[in-house]
Amino acid sequence: AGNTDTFHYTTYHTLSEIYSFQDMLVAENPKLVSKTVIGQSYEGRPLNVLKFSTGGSNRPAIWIDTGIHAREWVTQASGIVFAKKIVTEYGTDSAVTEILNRMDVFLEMVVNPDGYHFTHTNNRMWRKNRKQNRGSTCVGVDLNRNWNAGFGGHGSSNNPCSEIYRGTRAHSEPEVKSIVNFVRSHGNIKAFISIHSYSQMLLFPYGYTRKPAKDQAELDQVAQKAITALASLYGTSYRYGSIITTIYQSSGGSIDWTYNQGIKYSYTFELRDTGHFGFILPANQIVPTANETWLALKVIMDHTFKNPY
Amino acid sequence: KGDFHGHQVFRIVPKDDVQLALVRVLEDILDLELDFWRWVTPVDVRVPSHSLQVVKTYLENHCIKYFTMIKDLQALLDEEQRQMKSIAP
Repeated sequence: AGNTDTFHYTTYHTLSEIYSFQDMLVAENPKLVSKTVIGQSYEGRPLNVLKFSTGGSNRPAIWIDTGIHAREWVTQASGIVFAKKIVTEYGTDSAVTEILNRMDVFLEMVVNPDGYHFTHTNNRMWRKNRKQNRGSTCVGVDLNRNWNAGFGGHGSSNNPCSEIYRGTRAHSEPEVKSIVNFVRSHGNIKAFISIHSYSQMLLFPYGYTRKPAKDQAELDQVAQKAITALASLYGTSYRYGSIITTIYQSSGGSIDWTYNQGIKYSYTFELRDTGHFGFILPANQIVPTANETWLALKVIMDHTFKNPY
Repeated sequence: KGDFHGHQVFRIVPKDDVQLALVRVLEDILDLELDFWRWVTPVDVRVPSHSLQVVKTYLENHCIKYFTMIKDLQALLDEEQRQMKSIAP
């Protein structure tokens, strides 16, 4: 059996390898890491969330998720690196240590396990989950159009054959509903960061409306600081701003919902492609991508820690 | 397992909103089986082999700039698999 020190962070992994990694990390760090299963995917796979906590009860928390879109492999791979970084930097990095002494971190590495498994076994280019849509031969719902935030608006589709099919109703998908239930029942999540690839952007609400978020000035300032930290490692250049002004209108997205739930520090990343590989980012870029992103994540986490609300 | 032999990924650089709208028209032509990787400018789109000529002609007829970002998608996927297998436990 391996361990998380000898684990290959420089390659992509199957779903079962990722789940094994999670179990290893929990076994190696029982006082810091635990695994919670927040639900089951459409095909019945467990939706695992790692909890990093030094104690306390219902502490203010930071949520990070990767892999809502199946084919964005660098995101799931980065989630593995982040998990390892949290345990290695606790006790050695003052910012991470201070944060974890007062707050919990939740990390869902594979939000869409059915889709991710499908990319390994059938179709590397698959994006959505694997829901069988009634009345259609087309499969899957785009989990980042299924949230109850402008659901059904522009930038999503009601056609099951579309890559941005929103589903029949908000929170219809178990992968989404499980997070919704978790966030609601926890009630003390202060930052929610959802990680995608690719196009090198750091975005904040809103995507479904041109109305600026009421905290736009602060979100903008933190984003600028975060991408500056990110660029300090390899010079990777990011754009930042609200989703609708920076990319395009997209309705039913996760961070619009979390922001409307009162989670002020709601952000979404679009990770690298610094070259021209798109979703086929070579595996030797996993660790550099994760390392630079980690610097930006720490800025957001640190700001959340230092600015309680 | 999905076969992406002959698929290419184009990076399309519309010069204005009119050209962008012309690119978006392609999305609705289901027979082309295009897979848009990026909707924001520049637009990246995976084009199956059977649609390559049609898409190229369309872009050129409308003077829309593009270049081939990935010439052989399957080659990249094969390399990805080879690398994973070489390290798999």
